[in-house]
Amino acid sequence: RADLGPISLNWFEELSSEAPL
Amino acid sequence: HSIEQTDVAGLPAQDTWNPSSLQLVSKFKNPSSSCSVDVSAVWWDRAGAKEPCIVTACEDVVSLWKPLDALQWEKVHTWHFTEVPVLQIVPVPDVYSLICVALGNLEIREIRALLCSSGDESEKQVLLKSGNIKAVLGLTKRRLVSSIGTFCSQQVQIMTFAEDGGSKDEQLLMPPDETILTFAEVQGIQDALLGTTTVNNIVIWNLKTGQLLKKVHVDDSYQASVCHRAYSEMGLLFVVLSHPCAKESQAFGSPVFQLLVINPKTAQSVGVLLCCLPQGQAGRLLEGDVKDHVAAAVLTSGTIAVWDLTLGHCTALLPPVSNQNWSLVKWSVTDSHLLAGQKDGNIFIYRY
Repeated sequence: RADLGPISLNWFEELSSEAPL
Repeated sequence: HSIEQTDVAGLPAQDTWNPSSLQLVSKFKNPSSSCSVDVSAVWWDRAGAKEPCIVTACEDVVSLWKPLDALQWEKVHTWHFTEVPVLQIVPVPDVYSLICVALGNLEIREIRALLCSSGDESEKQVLLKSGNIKAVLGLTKRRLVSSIGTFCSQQVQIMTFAEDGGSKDEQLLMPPDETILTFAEVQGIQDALLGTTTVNNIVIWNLKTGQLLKKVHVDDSYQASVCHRAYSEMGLLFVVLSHPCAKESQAFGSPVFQLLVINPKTAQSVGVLLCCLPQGQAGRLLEGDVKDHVAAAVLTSGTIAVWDLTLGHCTALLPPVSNQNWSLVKWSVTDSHLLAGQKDGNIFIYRY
């Protein structure tokens, strides 16, 4: 078994708000 | 929130695959003097009705075949290429009466749209892109993504098709400063796009804003991975890769496809399924295609192998027919058929 860290259902929106435009 | 480590599919599976899962539906021969390079399916408008047609590509000619009945196919259009040879067909979902092809020698130099004039039905070609094209993929909603150039001089462009086959709209994506090998759309997230790169990273873009969202480094045991399919479920990204450069290992034989799970938030990843050849089968991947949960590959042995990614094992093997190795395999985009081709122009259509 491998731990992938905390999972977010809204990963796409969250990464989009963090990434430079 | 943890995932089972890699399962190995297809190892002791000699008795579990079912050869009858592929049934021959029809076949035809494309009488061309040059080598057969690709096959695909496309919706084509004829007298106001959309028909599922087959496209065959040889080095110097692309042909459109329409169904005469359940068993027979008739060639209705041909486009000729005298200067640069055809390398591959680029299927574009959501378009009809239009075929995209990539042309070049070893690398892609041009992408062209092939269509017919609305008046006299004569064949015409529209040049869409030219340059040192490294990767190209047709996307839903009449779009085409391509990367031109390498490393820092790379341009990643999304083109939207106009009705006449030309480009209607162009948008740039932020380049990842490493050469892109392949693209994959993400099922379940409308505006997400993945790319694999030459340094074993998977990059994720936002197609709407052009932002580069994340780079995920994947296992270095396989270089130059090709991404065939990606889908997002429960906050995780599932990616089907093939490894054309993978070496055979004693333990697993030749790995053909791999299902990888990525947490995009943390960039952690783990392999969950490795599709290997059933015992007694030799060879490596020549080319592969994945649709939904089924993966098909032409092997260097000339055999086609099919894996069910949900069952986790090889479900069909199709040995060479009439002593002629298979060289092409594609899932039809118009139905659930498997299109299998040989170098001399024979095309076989199987129901899976």
